[in-house]
Amino acid sequence: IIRLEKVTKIYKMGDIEVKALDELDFTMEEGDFVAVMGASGSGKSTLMNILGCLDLPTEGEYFLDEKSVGKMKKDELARLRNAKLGFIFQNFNLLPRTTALDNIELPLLYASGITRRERHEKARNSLELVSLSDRHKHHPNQLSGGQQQRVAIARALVTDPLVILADEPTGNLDTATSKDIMNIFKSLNNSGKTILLVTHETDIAAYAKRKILLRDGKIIQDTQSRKN
Amino acid sequence: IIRLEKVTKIYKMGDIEVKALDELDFTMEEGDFVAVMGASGSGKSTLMNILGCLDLPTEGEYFLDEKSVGKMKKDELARLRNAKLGFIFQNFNLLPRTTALDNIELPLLYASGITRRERHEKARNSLELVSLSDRHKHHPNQLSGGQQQRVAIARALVTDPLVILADEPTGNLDTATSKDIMNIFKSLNNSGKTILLVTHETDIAAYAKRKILLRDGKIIQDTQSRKN
Ligand SMILES: Nc1ncnc2c1ncn2[C@@H]1O[C@H](COP(=O)(O)OP(=O)(O)OP(=O)(O)O)[C@@H](O)[C@H]1O
Ligand SMILES: Nc1ncnc2c1ncn2[C@@H]1O[C@H](COP(=O)(O)OP(=O)(O)OP(=O)(O)O)[C@@H](O)[C@H]1O
Ligand SMILES: [Mg+2]
Ligand SMILES: [Mg+2]
Repeated sequence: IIRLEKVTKIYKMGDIEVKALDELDFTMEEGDFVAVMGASGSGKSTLMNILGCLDLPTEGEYFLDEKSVGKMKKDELARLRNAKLGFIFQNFNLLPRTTALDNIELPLLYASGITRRERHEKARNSLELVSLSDRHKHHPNQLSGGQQQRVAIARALVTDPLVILADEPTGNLDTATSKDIMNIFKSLNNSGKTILLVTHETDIAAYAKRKILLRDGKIIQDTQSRKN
Repeated sequence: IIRLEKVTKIYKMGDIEVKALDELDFTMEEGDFVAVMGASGSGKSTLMNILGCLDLPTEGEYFLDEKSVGKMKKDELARLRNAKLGFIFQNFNLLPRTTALDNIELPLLYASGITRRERHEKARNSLELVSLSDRHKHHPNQLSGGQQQRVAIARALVTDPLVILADEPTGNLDTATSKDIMNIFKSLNNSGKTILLVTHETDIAAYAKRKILLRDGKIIQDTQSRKN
């Protein structure tokens, strides 16, 4: 469902160049549950942004559902991304002057064929799933760090995506709340969803079926290929 | 050095009220190293914001260095805060269109009697301390999540504060980088600095000498008072 071939990403800032991904190869099948680990600055978010079609590689190919993302037109890419992917950002990326419920409804505005009433209901169910129903009217700056993170998780799940890309989804959550969220991911994976999760916490990575380790933009360990 | 007496904080949003802190009593001596834990939404950041003089309690008293913060004039409070406290925010709070180095220098602009050259040198040393010297020209959006967090840590330490308030300082850092940061805090505490650290990770809390547990705005456990 996801295939990266020799993907390189170089950020250019004036005269400085930073190579964040270095000829990276990576394949995921439908129903996989992969944890991505690695040091701060090793390229995890850069990898997620490319997989989430939020950024383009400098070199190399990305195939989503066997279609080459690099060769797609912009609106076709946006449609595919919105229909298939749910993305949880490391910094939440919630709209500041918008309620928690409206933030969660946002991805549904781009989906065709959903009535306003269905949108509200799906958003309320998603908010209920992360135990924040009583905060539906709050704006992000009226929520704690972990509550904002859970709104971001609810937003990513509201479109019932096939592939969930989560960048450090438990970074601001206490142990008990983290377990609730990981159990949500686990049950989604059991029902056939594909999940890719960046984390620096080994007990969070333990929920995944496969672990990869990034260093300096390359995959240096992959529990799947080594069969260990 | 820090004393809270019956501190209550109620956020009012229209017709909704949220009691984030509930008649909380808390005392810290100079040289203490305290970890604050608790579920998402339990009031940890609210407590930090009041201790960091960034917000006022709704009820109760806060004494910093035996002076009542509630009774101080605004500029006296700002001077005391800038001279004594270093604050690391849960969401970093870096200036977006500013380099890493300039972000770190910012607190020094408010300190009297420091030359421009000393400011640069102190900022460079602080950036070196968190191993990000090669990123000094980057803006926050050109840095990874964990790198931004380390710039926020460097900024809090550049004024050599007596009291360091850190809200989830390792939330975005891998294990090795987290250890580096915790060892910096440990050596600062060994040299007499007072440290209060919010964390949801027990292995991070293990670096502290005293642990308190918040639930619904109250301290329900304190390793110091129980002598365990
Ligand atoms: N500005 C605000 N306006 C309204 N409610 C707020 C505001 N800030 C926090 N709250 C509420 O107060 C409660 C405590 O929030 P606080 O940020 O202190 O929690 P926390 O323990 O830091 O949580 P986390 O671990 O998720 O960061 C939460 O329920 C939150 O919704
Ligand atoms: N927009 C950008 N412009 C320039 N450099 C960038 C940009 N984004 C990231 N980088 C650099 O690319 C490298 C990889 O960044 P990335 O955000 O992918 O790391 P990460 O593994 O997610 O780190 P963390 O665990 O700290 O979130 C870092 O060294 C960073 O400084
Ligand atoms: Mg990242
Ligand atoms: Mg908080």
